[in-house]
Amino acid sequence: QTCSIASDVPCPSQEQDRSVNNQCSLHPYKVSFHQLGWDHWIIAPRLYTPNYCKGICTGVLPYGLNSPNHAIIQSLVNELVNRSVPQLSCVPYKFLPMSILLIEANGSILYKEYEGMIAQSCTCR
Amino acid sequence: KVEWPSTTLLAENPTLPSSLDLAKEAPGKEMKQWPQGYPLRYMLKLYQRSADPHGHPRENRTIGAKMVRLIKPSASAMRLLRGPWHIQTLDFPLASNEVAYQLIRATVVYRHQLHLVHYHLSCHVEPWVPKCRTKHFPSKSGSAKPSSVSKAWREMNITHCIQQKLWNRKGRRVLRLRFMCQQQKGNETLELRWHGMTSLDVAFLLLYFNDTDESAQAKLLARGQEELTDRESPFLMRSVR
Repeated sequence: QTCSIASDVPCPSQEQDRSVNNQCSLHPYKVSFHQLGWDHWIIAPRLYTPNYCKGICTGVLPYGLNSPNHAIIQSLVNELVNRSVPQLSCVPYKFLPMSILLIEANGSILYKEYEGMIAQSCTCR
Repeated sequence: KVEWPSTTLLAENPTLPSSLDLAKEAPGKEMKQWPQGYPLRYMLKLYQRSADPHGHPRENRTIGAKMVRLIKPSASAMRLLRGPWHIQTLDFPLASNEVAYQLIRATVVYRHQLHLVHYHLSCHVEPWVPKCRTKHFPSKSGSAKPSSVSKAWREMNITHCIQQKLWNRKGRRVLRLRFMCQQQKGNETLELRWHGMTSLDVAFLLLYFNDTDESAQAKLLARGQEELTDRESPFLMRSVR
């Protein structure tokens, strides 16, 4: 908004516009407990969809990324002031729980709801 | 940069990071026998009622607990009484209390009918602890909740028994029950070989847990902070006034 008014604020380049598709976002990903080597003690479910976050966190950060003020400022410092200050990382923001049925070491069978198992949204931080 | 680890590498070396909450329940590489029979079927049905095929907890789940543990008896001893009665003593070891969870319900599920070749037995369980209040399901008052136990099995609520007599004890805790069976007909007394009977899974214990007040508050606080961040509009993102 300000780049068209203030001459010292650079406007997003065409290159940045093209990189919108690579912006930090949630990617679905499914894995089996067999692939993780855990199928000898996890009874259900067979498949696990943890998802992951991937993408760039530079330029103008979209509002929906829920980045705190500090993250936005750090991104600006990296771009405008000092490149040694790290860029932001695309990481999970909200999570969903997951119910698992498993066998314990003593042979008991356990049903348990685990928090923080599935990434639901991403943020730049 | 986010790099997804190679899945083949993990399968070859299935060690678990100690910080993973899920890892605390993981048994060693030398796994005991995979559970079978009715206990496994019971827990699978409980899982299907409570979560969808992807593992997402169902919104309309009626389990009423965040964690349910099925414990099978660790030891049993058989005693043949006079006449048609047979008694099996069942010991259920109770693990030490987990700080983040509180026991809300305890039930024992047992076979009340045993059909052997030429013989039929009628069975029930009794807590070893005197003056222990128990309650059978479905209750005689006619609970609207459908029973999740098959016809050959019965469920008995022993929550009061465990909470009052056993749960707050220090040291090793064992719930002892008597599994008593009576021959239904025939004068000939059957000498049962209980060593083979234990494989029939005659009874198991179910412990239901929920978050303690402290851990529930901590989770609510964490979620509240997330919601506060959602509602808070960073000043750099506010629309120009």
